[in-house]
Amino acid sequence: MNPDILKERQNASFDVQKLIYILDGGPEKTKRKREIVSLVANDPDFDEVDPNFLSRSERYDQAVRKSAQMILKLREYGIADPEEIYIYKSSVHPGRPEPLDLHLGMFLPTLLNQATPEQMDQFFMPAWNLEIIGTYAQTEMGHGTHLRGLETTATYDPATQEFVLNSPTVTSIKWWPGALGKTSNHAIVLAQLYTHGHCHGLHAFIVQLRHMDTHEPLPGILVGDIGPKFGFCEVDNGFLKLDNVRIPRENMLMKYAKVEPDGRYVKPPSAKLTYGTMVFVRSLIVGLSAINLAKSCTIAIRYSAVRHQSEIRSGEPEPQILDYQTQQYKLFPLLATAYAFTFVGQYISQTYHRITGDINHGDFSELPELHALSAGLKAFTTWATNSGIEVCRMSCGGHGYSCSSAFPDLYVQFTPTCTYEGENTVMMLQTARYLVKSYRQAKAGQQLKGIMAYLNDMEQRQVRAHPA
Amino acid sequence: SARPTVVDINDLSNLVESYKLRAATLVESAARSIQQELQKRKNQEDAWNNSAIDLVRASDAHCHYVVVKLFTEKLSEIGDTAIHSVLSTLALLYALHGITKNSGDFLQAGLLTVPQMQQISVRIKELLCLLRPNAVALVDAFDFNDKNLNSVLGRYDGNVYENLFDWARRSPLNATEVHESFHKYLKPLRSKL
Repeated sequence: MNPDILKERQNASFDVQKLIYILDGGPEKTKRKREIVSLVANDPDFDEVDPNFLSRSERYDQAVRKSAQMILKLREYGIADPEEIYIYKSSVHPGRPEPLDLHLGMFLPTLLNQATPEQMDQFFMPAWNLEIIGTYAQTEMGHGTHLRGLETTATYDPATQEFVLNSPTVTSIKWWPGALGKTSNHAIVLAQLYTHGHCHGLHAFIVQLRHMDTHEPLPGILVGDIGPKFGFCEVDNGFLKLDNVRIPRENMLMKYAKVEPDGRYVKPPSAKLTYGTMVFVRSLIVGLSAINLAKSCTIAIRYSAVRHQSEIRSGEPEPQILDYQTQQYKLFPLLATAYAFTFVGQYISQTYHRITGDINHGDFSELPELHALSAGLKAFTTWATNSGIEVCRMSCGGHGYSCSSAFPDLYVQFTPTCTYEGENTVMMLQTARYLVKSYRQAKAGQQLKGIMAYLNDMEQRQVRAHPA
Repeated sequence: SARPTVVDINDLSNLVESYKLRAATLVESAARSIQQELQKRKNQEDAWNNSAIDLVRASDAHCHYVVVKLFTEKLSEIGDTAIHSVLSTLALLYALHGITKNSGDFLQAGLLTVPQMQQISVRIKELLCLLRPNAVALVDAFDFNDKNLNSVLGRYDGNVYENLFDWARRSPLNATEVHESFHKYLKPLRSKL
């Protein structure tokens, strides 16, 4: 052990172990987390070549190998709790996305939340057993966060009781979904639904992309990898062009909206339900921000305790760089932010599960607030974390530039969160729409509930700028 | 009426209140901007677009308020005195640092005075000193193991330099003492010069 870092630990005024329990949610959770982490750490099947020394194709190949092993081991150890799966997955692929992320994190949750019982019977177990490997194809080459602008069409044909899916333009080609390029054989495709010549907006459809045995693309499907990106080397983000692809009526996710065999359309109780998976992922991203900022602070602060540089007092030995006020001013506010985001991540995750429970019981009243809050907090936390990682890197001087510091990987893997599941400025504007609406309601004398209730106080208090 | 909302810059509940009023002020200001745009006979969509900067600021302030509020509320769940103390210091630093970064909003809304802003700057420096002895322990509490962190600089044992050297030696460029590019390009070049 380096003597400087040993001394730091001896000087602490609190019991670190107790704080770990608080962050994890209790001693039992910490114990279980460590058991799962050690399962991976001691497993030679997960040994790997340092990805920094591999090409992108080699990185993808290594990640697929580890993901396949991961699925087998999860079954072998009977790990089924989502939180425990997440811990196991994060240990197998530390700090990196992996080829089955979309399958586990979006395809399966979308089925769980939006499939009918019959669809669950048909798709869930094959997906659970990875016969079906799925992704979530929403974004298009020319369209992102503005979902109403998506162009892919699903036109219902009552004669055959099928939907006909098409990518009518170049800009409508699905673009970016993780694991779409080479890994998946199915996708949940978001498309504009047409019945009897009327457009009913965006709906989700399960589309088979590749042959179940040969993995060859099916007729009418043009699918592939979009090429190297700024990070995400382990994931085959893909493109998908659909040319008159026919799927059975039963492949539209119909828990809420429905298309009857004769083509009659039944509206969902809330239009926002189609985007439930995105809200789920946005909630996860808040927690992800906390983890990435916490990692960056861990690296920068430990290194700042070990690194000695220059001199504060003339003639004395080089001090630890953590003793410089400027270093503390760079890092400690970020450390505080990492803690703040950890607690916010816990809150949004609990709120998501509580409101999802309400939705399952038919209560949609809090859904708009959840949308607004998850969108805003996703943007707020990812912006702060993205710039925070860079500050941490810069605080480590020249060595922060080396891939061995982990900062380059942290930065490139985290940066996309500012864009995916909703570009941040657009997310902030979505939150603003809800804020302005709430403000107008408060002004009209309505009593607001939840986190917006403070706008009522505002009405009463009439705060105005005044000279100090 | 000129009395600022923040009476005590060390009182987190005062600061939460201040963040709340900042958010409310900016929401009101954004709503007013839309109204003003509409009075210029612009339609709703154009009025919205012409107020977008204010709207994003309002959302940002709202989220900031939520974060400060949740951090402060979390403290009430923590029974261990030593941990409560260090996390309170962190929460205070987070709140005060956010105020200095957005001082214009707080001053403009009359939530803080200029002398208070100066006090906050001084207080932040004191908080940095208070946190210094616990900094490493606070990051240790995130409980990332070395494999998960995957960083030579952030190793738990702090043995950075020897491992940095080992890591560099494993670079594929070091697989052979003489890289093939020397024989392919540099040596022939030398013979042509």
